[in-house]
Amino acid sequence: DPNEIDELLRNYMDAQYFGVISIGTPAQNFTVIFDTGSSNLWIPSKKCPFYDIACMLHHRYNSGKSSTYKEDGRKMAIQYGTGSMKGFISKDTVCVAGICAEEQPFAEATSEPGLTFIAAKFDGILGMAYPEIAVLGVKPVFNTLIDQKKVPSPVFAFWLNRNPDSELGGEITFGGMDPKRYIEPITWTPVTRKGYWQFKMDKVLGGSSSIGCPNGCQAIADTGTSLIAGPKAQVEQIQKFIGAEPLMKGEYMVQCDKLPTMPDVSFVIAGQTYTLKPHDYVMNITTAGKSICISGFMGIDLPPRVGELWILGDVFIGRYYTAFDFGQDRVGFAQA
Amino acid sequence: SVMQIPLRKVKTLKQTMMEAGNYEELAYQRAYAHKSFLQKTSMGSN
Repeated sequence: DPNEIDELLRNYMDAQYFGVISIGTPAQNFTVIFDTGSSNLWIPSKKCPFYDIACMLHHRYNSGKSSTYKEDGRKMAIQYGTGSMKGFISKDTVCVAGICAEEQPFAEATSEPGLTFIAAKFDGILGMAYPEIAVLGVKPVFNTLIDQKKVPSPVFAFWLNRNPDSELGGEITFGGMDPKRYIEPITWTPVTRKGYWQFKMDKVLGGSSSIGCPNGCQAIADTGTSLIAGPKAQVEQIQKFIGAEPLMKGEYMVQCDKLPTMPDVSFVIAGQTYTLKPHDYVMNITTAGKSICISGFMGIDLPPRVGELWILGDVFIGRYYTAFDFGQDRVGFAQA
Repeated sequence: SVMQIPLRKVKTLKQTMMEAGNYEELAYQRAYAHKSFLQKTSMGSN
């Protein structure tokens, strides 16, 4: 069910961290989600029709104003639960952090689906997963940077700032890791399937008891979503363990005043235990003058062809510095 | 050398909707879109 995949793997309703890239010469700037759960770059096109509200409300790429634009023209569509993002492929210089991928193919979106993209605070998505899951096999930006030898090593890493008072929301490092942002050691685990950044997780622990992933399971590190998601039955066990009650659509809430007495939840990956405390896995939202606390765990069952998958989003990555290594096909975690 | 991009953290759309008290409406809209998607596919449309 693509809608379920949308809800989970492409749940941009929960996306929270954006950065700026530029495309073309002279540079046209766009705000994008750096998404390790997908592999295509797309941004709104100047050629979208006036009635596409989402497109009109965002920055649009104008190929006519770029001297480095090259035509490709292949049509593409990315299916979301609520519709399709439709557009066509173009090539141009794409710059991130001052380094540029030449003749980078990307999608100019001429039609964007649903409310999410209308209300979105980002213009587009920059996918950072493996080329294997790129629609039309279009090479992702970071892979182009590797091929064009623009980065010293084929590694990128995410640090998400958990200090709510800081202006800086986080930082991506291209070409290596930033030792200022994590505490050694970094523990690596091999990618088990090149597509998403997928790896084996050993177990999920509540205290010292297993409360999920009983015989080992597959997980992905996904910066495009903010929660931690897993199979419904197992996540229900976690919700029960932390004392959460159902809210809607697989989400749960907890009593905010219970936070100090709530238990830790740990994830064991490559033999290393990564613990989340209640203030790590609970999101506090003020609505109608009162605080509600949403559990950072969400249950969803994927179709059998996808199989059981745990998604470690910002809730996890915010606590643990996460590095993605194309050279050795591995994901690394360290204390942020 | 290693290059860095600063990230900006914003409220998620869901947070914004919840704060405005509109999340139930959003959930309804999405459920409706889901239903119509399923209807379309079950009718043989690809």
